[in-house]
Parts: sequence; structure tokens; C-alpha cells
Amino acid sequence: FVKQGKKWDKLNLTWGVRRYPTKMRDSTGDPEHMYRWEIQREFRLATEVWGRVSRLEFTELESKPEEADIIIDFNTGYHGDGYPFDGQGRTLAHAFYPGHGIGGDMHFDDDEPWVQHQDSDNTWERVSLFITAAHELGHALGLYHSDVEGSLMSPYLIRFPSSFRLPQDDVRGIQELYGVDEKYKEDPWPSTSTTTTTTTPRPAATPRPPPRPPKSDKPDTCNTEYDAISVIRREIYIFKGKYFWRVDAQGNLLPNYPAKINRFWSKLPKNLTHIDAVYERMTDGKIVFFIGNKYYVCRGNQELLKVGRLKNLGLPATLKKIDAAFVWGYNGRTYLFAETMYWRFDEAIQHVELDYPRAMDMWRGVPYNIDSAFKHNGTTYFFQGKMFWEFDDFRMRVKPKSPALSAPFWLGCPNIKNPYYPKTT
Amino acid sequence: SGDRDKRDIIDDRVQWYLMQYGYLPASDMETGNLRTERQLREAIKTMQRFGHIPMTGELDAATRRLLRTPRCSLPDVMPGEGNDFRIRVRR
Repeated sequence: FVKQGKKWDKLNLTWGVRRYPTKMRDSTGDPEHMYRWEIQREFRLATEVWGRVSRLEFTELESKPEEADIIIDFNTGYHGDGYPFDGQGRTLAHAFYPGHGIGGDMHFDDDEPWVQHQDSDNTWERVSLFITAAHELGHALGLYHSDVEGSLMSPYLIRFPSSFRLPQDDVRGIQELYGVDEKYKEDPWPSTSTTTTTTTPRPAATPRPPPRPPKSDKPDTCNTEYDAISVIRREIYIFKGKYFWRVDAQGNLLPNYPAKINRFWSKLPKNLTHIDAVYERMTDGKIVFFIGNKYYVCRGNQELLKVGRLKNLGLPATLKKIDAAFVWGYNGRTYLFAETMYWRFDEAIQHVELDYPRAMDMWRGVPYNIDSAFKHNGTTYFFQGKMFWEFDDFRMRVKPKSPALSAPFWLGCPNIKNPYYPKTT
Repeated sequence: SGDRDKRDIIDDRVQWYLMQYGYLPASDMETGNLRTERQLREAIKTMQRFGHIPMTGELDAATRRLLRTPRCSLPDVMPGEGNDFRIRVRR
């Protein structure tokens, strides 16, 4: 087994099916299709596969799946992440490794002929939803693909008997991540060869922590995340909410900051609550801001030259915002990032290049859903939460000492270890 | 058959498949490095290892079947690991 590097920081996980297959027996009456409850049951059995051998516990959020840690969707074709589906056959499904937002979510190709495990032969004509779901759940829990023959985390679909037993390679992997369940050897294994529900009653999941108290308007310089960062006119500008900081070319935080963005860039929208990304164009030095699904091109801080929508740049019309934008020092090209994807942007034609988006995996070690990224003194930095990752452009991976706390490095704050952000591998 | 095998190896679709699942370093798509036939054969061998078929480095019948086998969308080799062909040796 191979651990991907991320794991959940809790043992009670919730899951829910947000988007069911378009063809279900409930509506079509076709015996080749599954009932809705059968689909839920296959997923429930998949959670039991991992829950029985580890300390993990799973609870279905049937009525509010969008609030679950692991949200399950059936999609077709391009569906907003870096892994478009390809119709029946070949790619079946994918999942995202543990994390916020899309982290932990599982996507299944709606075009596949999904069937209950007992009805499957695991060919492209009758694909076991249970086996595929259990495999994807392995990713959602932090396991990478394994090259051990017969393991569930093997990337290619293999046939398992109707009475499924989690192979030892996978058992060791999940137990190393989340510990061993005390009853591991005593419990019977879940059977998929019956149509009756075999759910074992589980204690209720630990309630979610109460929502954080509302933040004050002005961010705390030494304890905050950043919305966007860029070098503009040789100074570093760091944006958070309605405010920004400036760090001069010598690395000194300028006094009287954070200051309101609108006081400096008065032509940006008056009701501005934050900016998503910003970069200085290499070709003409103009500053490009991204706010929601719009972009704003400014000359200096007094003149607004252009306002447009993201879709006018060739980005998907459904894209609500981008996470980061920067000019990469390696090739001088502009890159845009959103969730699990990124685009290369052609400044000459003001349009994203062909063959994009691509998956964020290309930037090895950089997490999904970054907050911001920028180039400084020839080095690329990525930010998420209160941490930043220094990137090695030549080896295409984050540098060994990453991630590190942002505030001490960029804003001269005391370097106090933050217990909420332990160093990850 | 040798000519056919070579043609298939440089076929964009095969290369795309190898990149898509992490057998060829995806970073090459950004940096534009060219690949050698040896690199492609090594990538095929890695794919064969994950598919549990003989590691011949050739696009043989078993490998062609593997290319059509249903699978997970996620890559098998972590980017930068396994087949890091970007390291060059200075003569």
C-alpha cells in the first residue's frame, strides 16, 4: 500500500450521495438499473469495508449530503475538475484525497453500467458499484494506488468474489493511517451476497464543531489566511478580506497596514469584500484582479482599464472564481488555478491555451484549493490556510522543508507553532 | 509487427494514456522536454507492473487489453516518482 500523505484528523466521517445516476430503476422501471436504495446500500457496504478493520466510523447524511465530509456525485464528461469522464468503459470513477472543500469527495461516471456487486461480473458491461466505491473510498481516506496483486487499491478493475474480504495489503494501509479497530478479528465480514441490509448499528458521529465566531473586519496580521499575494512594482502585496499589507523590496512590512483595498484601488467595486487573485502582467505591467467570476485590469492604482467575465478568457462559464494567478518564473507564462485544475493563459490573445485545464497533480506536493500563489525573486510559492509551500520549478515538486507558517516568514511575526497546522508529509 | 509496435508507442493516444495515469512525468507537458523510445518503454513497463502482466515494455496483446480495461481515473505513480526522466547526465 502507499499512503498519499493526507489523512482525516477525525475518525467519525459523514458521507452522502448528492447526485444520483440519471437512470435509476425507481424512475425507468428498467431491471438493468439500480434502485436508489440499492445504490445507497452499495456505498454503505463500501464504508463498512474500511470501518470494520480500522477505528473509522461512517454516518450517512441522507437528507443533507452537501454537508457531508465525503460527497458522492454521478457525473458525465467534463464536470468541473481535472478528471473528465469518458463515457462507458475505461475510466470509472475518482476520488479526492482527504481535505477541505472537494477533499474526500467521490465522483462516478454516470455512463457506466453500474450494478449491485452480486450482479456484476466486473467487465465493462456490468460494473460493481460496491467494489468501485470501496476503491474510491480508499483514496478519500488517504490511500494511493497499490501495485500489490489482488489489492482493492489496485488501479485496474479486478473481479472479487461476491463475499468480499478486504485484502491484507489494504487492511495494513488503512490501519496504519487510522489505527486498528478493537473488534477487528471478531467481527463478521460484510456480505454483499444478500439483498437484505447488513448495516451494523454505529454510534452517532461526533457532532460538527460549532461554527467559528464571526471574524472582525480587520484581519489579524499574525494569525490569518491570505486571499491573494503578488509582487507589484517590486513590493509584495498580501490581500485578505477588504484589506492588504505591503512588504517593501527589503522585506520590511510597511507601517499602518493592513489598509483597505478600496482606499488604494479606488476604482475596484465599492462593495468589494475580498479579491480572489491578482498578478502583475509581464508584458505591460498592468495589474489584473480576479473577484468572483469577473476580472479587472488596472493601470497603477488610479485607472481601471477593463472589466470582464472569466468565461471571456476561455475559462468555463460555470467557474465561480479562481484561486490564484501568477506568472511562472520557469517560462514567463501566466497560470490560473481553481480547485483541482489549472490553466495556462496566453497573454497575446487573452485566452487560455488549448489542452487546458489540467490536473493540479502536476505541481507535486501542492495541495488542491490553494488560496494564492506568486513568484518572488525567481521562486514560486503556494499558499493554503496559514501555510506556504516553496516550489522547485526544475524538479516540479515542493521543496523538502515545505510547508511552513506564512506569517513569520512573510510578515515578520513570531514563529509560534500552530497546533492546527501540523507539518504534513 | 516491430514497425507497428513502434508506431503505436509514439502514438499520441498511448502517450496521453501514459501521462494521464502518471507513468510518464506530467511535468514534461509544461517544460516541453522530448521523450526517447526508451523512456516510453520504461513507462509501459511500469504500467504493466500495475496491471500485473508481463513487463515486456512492448505494446503486446496483453498490454493492449490493459489499455482498454476499466480503471480508476487517478494516476498510479505519484508525479515526480518512478519515471523521472527529466534528470539529465552531463557528458
